[in-house]
Amino acid sequence: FNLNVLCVGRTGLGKTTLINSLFNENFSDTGVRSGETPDGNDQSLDEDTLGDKNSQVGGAVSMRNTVKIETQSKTIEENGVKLKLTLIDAAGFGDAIDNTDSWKPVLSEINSRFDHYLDQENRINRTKIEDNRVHVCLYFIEPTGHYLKPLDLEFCSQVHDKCNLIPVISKSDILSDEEIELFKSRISNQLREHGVTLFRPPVYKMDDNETIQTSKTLYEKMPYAVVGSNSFVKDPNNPELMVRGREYPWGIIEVENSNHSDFNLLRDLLIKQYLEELRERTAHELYENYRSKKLIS
Amino acid sequence: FNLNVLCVGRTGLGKTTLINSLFNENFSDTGVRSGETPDGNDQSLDEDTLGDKNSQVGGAVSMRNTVKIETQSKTIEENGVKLKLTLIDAAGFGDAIDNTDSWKPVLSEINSRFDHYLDQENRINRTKIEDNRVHVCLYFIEPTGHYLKPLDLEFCSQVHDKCNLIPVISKSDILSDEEIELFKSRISNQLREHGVTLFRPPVYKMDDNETIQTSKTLYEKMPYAVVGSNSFVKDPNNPELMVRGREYPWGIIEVENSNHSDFNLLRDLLIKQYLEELRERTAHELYENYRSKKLIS
Ligand SMILES: Nc1nc2c(ncn2[C@@H]2O[C@H](COP(=O)(O)OP(=O)(O)O)[C@@H](O)[C@H]2O)c(=O)[nH]1
Ligand SMILES: Nc1nc2c(ncn2[C@@H]2O[C@H](COP(=O)(O)OP(=O)(O)O)[C@@H](O)[C@H]2O)c(=O)[nH]1
Repeated sequence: FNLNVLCVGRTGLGKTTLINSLFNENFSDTGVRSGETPDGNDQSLDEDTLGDKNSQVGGAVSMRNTVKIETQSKTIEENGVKLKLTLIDAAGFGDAIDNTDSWKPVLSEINSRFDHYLDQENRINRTKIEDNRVHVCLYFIEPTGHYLKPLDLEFCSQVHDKCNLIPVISKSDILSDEEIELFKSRISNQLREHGVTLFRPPVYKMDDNETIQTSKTLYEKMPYAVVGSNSFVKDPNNPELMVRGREYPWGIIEVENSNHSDFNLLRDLLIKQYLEELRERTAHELYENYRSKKLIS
Repeated sequence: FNLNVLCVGRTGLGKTTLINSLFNENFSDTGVRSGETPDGNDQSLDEDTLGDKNSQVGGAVSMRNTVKIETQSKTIEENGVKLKLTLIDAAGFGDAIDNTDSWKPVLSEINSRFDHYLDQENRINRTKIEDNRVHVCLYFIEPTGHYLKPLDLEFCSQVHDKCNLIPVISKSDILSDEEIELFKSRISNQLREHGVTLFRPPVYKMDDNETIQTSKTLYEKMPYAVVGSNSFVKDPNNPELMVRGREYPWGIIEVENSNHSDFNLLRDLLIKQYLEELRERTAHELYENYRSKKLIS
């Protein structure tokens, strides 16, 4: 079956690295893949344009962002189940000088996938419906330690009722534990003030206390302060093993060390425990809302 | 005498922290000082505006950036000399959704300080001329590891011939040594392609080889990969001492450790070795160019 993950955030926040770390895969950096121009993915603003000795910089050239939706799919195995994982990347989001309406191409991607499903549902032969709907959106927050920026709030407000939104603090190894706690509480307040709802791990009647507590913790720890890595280091507990990590002159960060980041929490939510819930909420709540609104109008 | 340092970069890149670390001072974070709204310093886009249930988000509200120039001055002592250090902060730069022309308020600040000096020079009594010209501009680059973004290139192209420009890779502890090397070479190439000149430590006829080499190294190591900190940690070599640093579960970063960042190089350039050269180039080259152009037109 399918898992479609939408990743949104400015270039260089470690989106591709995080997906590779979560799924133990090797997705290529879409920026590089699409021939990233040194102007950071903004294909409408190439080197020659800016190079025109300021006759155009800040003037005649449109500095508008071009957000390109890029997808890559891989078949992976999780928990013994074959999964078609599709990474949907909003390349160029937030990278330009003027990022007005940069959420629009993303929202229309989510909607067109809903429309595509709607078409399939309406066919006579429905045995081969493929679920290409966006099951989860990971929104990458810059680790400033201060507050969410207008672009972050605008995007989250626009998509939270269309897909399961999980905000993450990217490259959180840059912040100390105290800075993370303060940053998280500010972010949560801002999101709440803007009426943004995040994916909430559901609780079932037959759940035991431990499961209820886990579900509660997973929700309260959002946004997840994550770390990812494409490189491997020696496991300090077992030098024979190699684990994902980042090596610095002052120490080694282990991606799967719960003291180093919330990576494990995100992986639990996304893959180990609530994968089905993410797909179900997409199908039964988010898609159904979209469908009813569409059929009424 | 005066040293006027202009700091430009998006909120949260550690500008205030770096200045405090360089000069052992306690400048306040201008964002906080000016009553930073949770929308990240963009006073034209306050919480209520965005909070209006999307009726205005992405639509009627102007998302334009409001860059506010904020200054703080302190009298400090460096090398036994009393120095009036002025920190000029371009608060809100690059923080909004639409950052078109965000370089303009900064350039006009530089120009108005030149104009102010021109006025003073033209007076009858010139004994009390105060030098408020911008002696150096530190431009803070986000540590993405990828490329400079259009906003970075646009800003640097606009100011490099008006003040001594020194770009720094902010919070560089986020990048490994290899990532820093690759990032630096890409940045240098982009700057060169855009005709951006950086401050170059001058070499004098009577300089010995060691001085010539130091000057060369200081130039070649730009942009400096810096780390700053407002907190102190035990000096590993001398646990009695406290040094500026950042403590993590996986290790301790020491700001003044040359293996951990280029902080010492920047401090050498800015304070210990080339402070006079920065002020002189401002007075004899940058200001004189400005003055001639102004008198001609
Ligand atoms: N410090 C740190 N660096 C990271 C992390 N994740 C990725 N990086 C580095 O950030 C750079 C950009 O990562 P990438 O995945 O290409 O970012 P993307 O443009 O958002 O897809 C690479 O040099 C990565 O090694 C992280 O969690 N912490
Ligand atoms: N990892 C890391 N964090 C830093 C560094 N410098 C500052 N910070 C942290 O980044 C946050 C923002 O710093 P601040 O100086 O207020 O940034 P400004 O908004 O650019 O003035 C604070 O939590 C600092 O502790 C650095 O070099 N490395």
